[in-house]
Amino acid sequence: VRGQRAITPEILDEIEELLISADLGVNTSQTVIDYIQQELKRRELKDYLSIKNGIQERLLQIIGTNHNGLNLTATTAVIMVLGVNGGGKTTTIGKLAYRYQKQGKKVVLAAADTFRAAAVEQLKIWGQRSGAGVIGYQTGADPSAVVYDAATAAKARGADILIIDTAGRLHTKKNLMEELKKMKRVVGRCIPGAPHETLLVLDATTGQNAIIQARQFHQDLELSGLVLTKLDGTAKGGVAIGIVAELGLPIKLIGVGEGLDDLQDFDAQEFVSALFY
Amino acid sequence: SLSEKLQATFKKLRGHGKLTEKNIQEGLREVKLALLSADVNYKVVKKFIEDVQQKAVGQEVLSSISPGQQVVKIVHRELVELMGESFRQPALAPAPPTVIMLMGLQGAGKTTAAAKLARRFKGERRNPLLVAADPYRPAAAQQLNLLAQQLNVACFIGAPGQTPLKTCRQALSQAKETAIEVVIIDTAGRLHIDEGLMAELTELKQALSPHYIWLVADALTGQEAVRVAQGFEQAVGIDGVILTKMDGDARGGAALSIRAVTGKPIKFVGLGEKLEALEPFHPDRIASRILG
Ligand SMILES: Nc1nc2c(ncn2[C@@H]2O[C@H](COP(=O)(O)OP(=O)(O)OP(=O)(O)O)[C@@H](O)[C@H]2O)c(=O)[nH]1
Ligand SMILES: Nc1nc2c(ncn2[C@@H]2O[C@H](COP(=O)(O)OP(=O)(O)OP(=O)(O)O)[C@@H](O)[C@H]2O)c(=O)[nH]1
Ligand SMILES: [Mg+2]
Ligand SMILES: [Mg+2]
Repeated sequence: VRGQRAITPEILDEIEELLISADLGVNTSQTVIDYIQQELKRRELKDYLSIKNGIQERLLQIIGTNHNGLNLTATTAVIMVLGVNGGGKTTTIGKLAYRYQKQGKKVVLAAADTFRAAAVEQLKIWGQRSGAGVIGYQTGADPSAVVYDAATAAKARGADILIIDTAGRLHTKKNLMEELKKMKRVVGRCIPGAPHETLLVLDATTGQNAIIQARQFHQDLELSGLVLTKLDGTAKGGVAIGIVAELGLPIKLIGVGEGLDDLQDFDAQEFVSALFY
Repeated sequence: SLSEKLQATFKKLRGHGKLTEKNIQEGLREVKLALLSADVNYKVVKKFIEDVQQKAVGQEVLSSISPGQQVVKIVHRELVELMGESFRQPALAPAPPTVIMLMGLQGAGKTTAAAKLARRFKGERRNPLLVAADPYRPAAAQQLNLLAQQLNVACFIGAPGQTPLKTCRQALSQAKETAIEVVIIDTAGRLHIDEGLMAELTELKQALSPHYIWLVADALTGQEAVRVAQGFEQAVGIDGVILTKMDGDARGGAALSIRAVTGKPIKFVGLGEKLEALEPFHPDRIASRILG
């Protein structure tokens, strides 16, 4: 969609291709196209550039601009991180731990993925890299027991922040979602008000299934926000727009690489502009 | 479901003459929407709809089934045909070991797939060796080693920080000295746009001459499946695909996208986190799933 071209009928096809290719999905793309069509009828748009700006404005309206800030005012603030397999939960926790340790905060990590091979070892290495302490047991331990012990230890040590790593799981597995609910209840009993943040990690390469994931995780666990990872690839993560529109959840953070520093606050304007690159 | 939608769309066609470009327009639009919402790539959908239109137009409207069902049948058949041949067991190399290299994006399921393949080969009485060639991800070698221990199969781990090339060379010479028939190389996840890491794969290919190089791809992948597959195909070359996480409710349109753009077969499907959750690929099953 380049600069000063005049408007042609093919334009709507081109817009559709652009939006669908960015994973916005059929429904969200259609609302944008309807809007552009209506603006064209009212002769509000005179060229390509104004259409592009019109799309960006519409998308910004849909997702809003108030996304940031984790709620970390509690004495021991608790962040619980969940999501389907391989999305980047453990790595995101390593990056978050590093961010807060650099701010002079004391961070403890709960290695509550007691299922997957070497999950605890993986988080322990992130603990070493970030300077955060890690509470974890062997594979097969009860994840709620890990959560409970980690919360107790975090309070005893005067930690500012406790971040809970959970095993990846598909939202369709009822017993695994029940396991997460139990972990959430357990940490709440140990630290009133916890978890203060319940973050769903979404891989930006995921297609429309991300909406179904978000709905199910939100219904079962009441999310406080989303993290969109792997935006350093070519995927635009456009499916997040429909999720925000439907569930009203803020996108708190984005992952842009595999290193400690590769974590950024979500910027709605940048996100929407990037759809056009 | 799509067939229900098409039934409704084509109600008025029943018992009339032929399927024409005009009277199947609405139905084809429904098919397009179904495929897009199943994450099939936009351009792949466009070409597919054109092909279906060519096959459908001019056909007599059958009296035995509804026109909607007729179009669904055509679409389903075209999808199955596009998804390619049904499963063929990968042939082993004439001189052992057969070398299989796995590659793909971060988190796609490569390490788990490597172990699942080892389990399958062991079950066929082919002695496998797993090779932990990911020196970057924290505890990657441990992850593969633990899975190998669960299966009681051999796993080669290089010295910490050693290059994948060195690790693979050592593993291969060890395999040749022992009764290893299949070597399965687990590589680090990487972006198709990371030139350095794609060059690493090319280097491994040139040095080891794997008999099979398989792309491990997540069934939940959206529109980007095409770019990813093309990236790996152009840089390294793909012999086959393993589609993981098919035990969820993702429609799996990425399978169609990858197949359409690379022409390579999907060999296996991952259906869970347990090591037994690997099955040969069935084109007709995924066609039904994508259509929804
Ligand atoms: N390029 C890129 N890779 C990432 C990003 N975040 C995570 N990864 C990589 O994605 C892969 C999976 O990350 P993990 O942190 O293990 O994901 P997970 O959700 O904890 O996985 P499970 O616990 O197995 O469900 C690793 O190779 C990470 O390095 C990101 O923002 N960009
Ligand atoms: N539900 C389900 N989960 C799977 C499947 N295959 C792999 N996983 C899970 O997906 C996550 C990532 O798997 P890995 O094998 O670590 O992925 P990887 O491609 O090796 O990741 P990197 O090495 O970081 O690129 C883990 O939680 C696995 O248990 C599958 O078929 N179904
Ligand atoms: Mg993890
Ligand atoms: Mg791996």
